[in-house]
Amino acid sequence: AAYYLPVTPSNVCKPRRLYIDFKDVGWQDWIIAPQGYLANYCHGECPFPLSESLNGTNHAILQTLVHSFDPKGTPQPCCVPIKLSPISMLYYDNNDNVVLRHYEDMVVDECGC
Amino acid sequence: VDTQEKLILSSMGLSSRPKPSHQAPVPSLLWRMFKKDGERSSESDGDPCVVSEYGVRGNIVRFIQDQGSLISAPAVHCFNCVRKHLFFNVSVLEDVEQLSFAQLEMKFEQDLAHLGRSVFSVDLYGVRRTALKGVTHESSRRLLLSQSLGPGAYASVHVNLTQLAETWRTPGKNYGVQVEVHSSGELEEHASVGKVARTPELRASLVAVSLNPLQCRSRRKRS
Repeated sequence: AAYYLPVTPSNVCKPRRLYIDFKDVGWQDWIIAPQGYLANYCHGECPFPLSESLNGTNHAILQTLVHSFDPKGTPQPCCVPIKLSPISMLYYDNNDNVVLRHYEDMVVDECGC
Repeated sequence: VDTQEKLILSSMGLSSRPKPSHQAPVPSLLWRMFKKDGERSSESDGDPCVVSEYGVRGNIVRFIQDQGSLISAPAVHCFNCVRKHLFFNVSVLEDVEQLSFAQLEMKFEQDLAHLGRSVFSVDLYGVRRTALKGVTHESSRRLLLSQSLGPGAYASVHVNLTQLAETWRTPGKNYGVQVEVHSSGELEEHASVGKVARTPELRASLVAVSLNPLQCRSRRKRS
């Protein structure tokens, strides 16, 4: 009980809003469109006990269990993307050709432990 | 940061951050496809591994610029005509990519009407081997298309070159194609075929649709 730290809902693992502007990484000269996109990221804790909403793997369930017994020896599971979606990008390549390309795993839709 | 950037650029098929020397206009078809892709991904609908505009599998569409030049050497069979060598650097496709479709698009962006009642014909040849400068042996090229362009409208010619473009991917096998524009009617005064093709009116690009199977997960449901 001494180690039990209640986690407020806002600290729980979930997708957080992140807009990536290609200008911020210096790619604006060769990416035609989009100028940026909502990429999101995963952040938050995976507390014991893992609820269903946290989409924990069996491994994560056991890791939280072990963590609850030995917090110093075993960390909590990580909050990671479990569902990602693609975007399309229009850009100039190294030969000045215009390219339309479909990229997988560019947007975080769901997170899990 | 450089290592991270190289990693993501590499996954995009780029060796380094592109530095476009001139910002070529984006073909309207590509804009339409880009906008349609955006709508499709928001609806989680459709197969992202299919380019429906061309009815083939693919997740990459390139408009490859022509890097060829006018052929100035005279030819016996080509009096009062203009010849141009078209060359498309298809080595931009990665080895892993499967070429699904390649189409040559030639646009005569000048209204041919001012050239009077004349009719133009366009002959397209696939070049089979290197010929010495100024020498054109018929055996070194093969006629792929012969098409008339009537007076009036802004003309464009589309030719499916999928098979030929696939051979171009073999190093040392890309000799490009030759275009000959002939006049088969009487030109009005001050007009010449040269005016059609010497200036940037003849624009050519190769539309290449390819599939990188490592970067395309079909969302089609299993039955």
